[in-house]
Formats: sequence, structure tokens, C-alpha cells
Amino acid sequence: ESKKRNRGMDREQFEDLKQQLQQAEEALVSKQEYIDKLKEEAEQSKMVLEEIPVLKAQAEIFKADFLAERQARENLHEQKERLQEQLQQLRAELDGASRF
Amino acid sequence: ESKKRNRGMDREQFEDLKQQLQQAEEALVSKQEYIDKLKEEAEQSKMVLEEIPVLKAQAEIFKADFLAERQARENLHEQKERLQEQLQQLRAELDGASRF
Amino acid sequence: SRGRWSCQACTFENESAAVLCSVCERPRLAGK
Repeated sequence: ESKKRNRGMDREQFEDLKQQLQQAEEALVSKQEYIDKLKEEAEQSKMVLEEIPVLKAQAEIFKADFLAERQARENLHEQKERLQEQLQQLRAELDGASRF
Repeated sequence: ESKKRNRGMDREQFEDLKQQLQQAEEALVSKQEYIDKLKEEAEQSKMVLEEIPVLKAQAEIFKADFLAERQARENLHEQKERLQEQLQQLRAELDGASRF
Repeated sequence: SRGRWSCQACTFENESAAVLCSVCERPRLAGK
């Protein structure tokens, strides 16, 4: 009787083991599929990340252009002020001359 | 004899199955570790990717500032040219007046 | 056969036959 029970136990354990191995192999497949998905996403992120140095360079160029334009405008502003002073002086001279 | 052999076989098969299960579970661990690494890297990429909209906004702001400065400079340039013309006219008038 | 096992990551108590944790799907032998 006990031998029979043991054999039954072994048989059941054997089946258990087979079932666990089946589960483990299915789990390996699903884990691999998940790895493939993560790697695919990593690849896409990598491409988007490559955009960053380009954007930084673009921002730097616009910043340099902005600073250059601002410098040029300030120079022009000074020249305009000097011209306005000269104009004022000439007008004064012309007034003097016309009165005279 | 054959029963003994069968039991031996079962025992051997059982051990074999146990070994296969052990290997499959160890393979699962290494795949899980790889998944953990990929997820960690994905997390870091995600943080860097969040920088992109900021960089785009920065480039847009510098571009707008650059265009505004350039517009202002062009306006100033026109005003300066008009002042130079007026100055020329006044000089001519003054010459005329002084000769007279 | 081995007994029930608790997941090292989420501490869920799993059936002995499970090779992955039923809650977080981490393998029985995987660390935290």
C-alpha cells in the first residue's frame, strides 16, 4: 500500500515538475518578448536623444545672431543720436545766419 | 529487474527534469536582471528626453528676439539715412546762405 | 516538492508551483 502511495506521490511530483518546467519555458519566452520591446523603445529613444545636440547648437546660433543684431542696433542708435545733434547745431547756425 | 530499471529510469528522469527546471529558473533570473537594467536606462533616457521641449522653447525665444532686434535695426537704419539726407540739405542751405 | 515561496521584490506569497510571482511577475530566484 505505502509503496503504491509513494509511486503515486512520485508520479504527481513528476507531473508537477513537468508543469513547472512548462511554465518556466513560457515565462522565458514572455520575458524575451518584453526585452525585445524594451530594446526597440531604447532604440527609438536613442534616435530622439540624438536631436539634443542639434537643438543646443540651434539655440546657440540664434543667441549669437540675437546678440550681434542687438550690438548693431546699439551702434546705430549712437550714430543716430550724433546725427540728431549735428542737425540741431546746423539748424541753430542756419537760424543765426538767416537772422544775420 | 525491469521494475527496478523503470524506477531507476523514473528517478533519472526526475533528476533530469529538476535540473532543467533549475536551469530555466536561473535563465529567468538573468533575463529579469537584463530587464531591470533596460528599464533603468529607459528611466534615465526619459529624464533627458524631457529636456527637448525646453531646448525647443529656448531656440524659439532666441529666434523671436533675433527677429525683433533685426527689425529694430532696420528701422533705425532708415531713420539714420533720413537724418543724413536732412543734414546734407541743411549743409547745402548753409553754404548757400554763407555765400550769399 | 518545494513549499510556497514569498517574492523577494513584493513579498507576495506564491504557490509552490509558480515560477514567476503572481503579482509582479519576477522570477522565484530573482533578487529585489
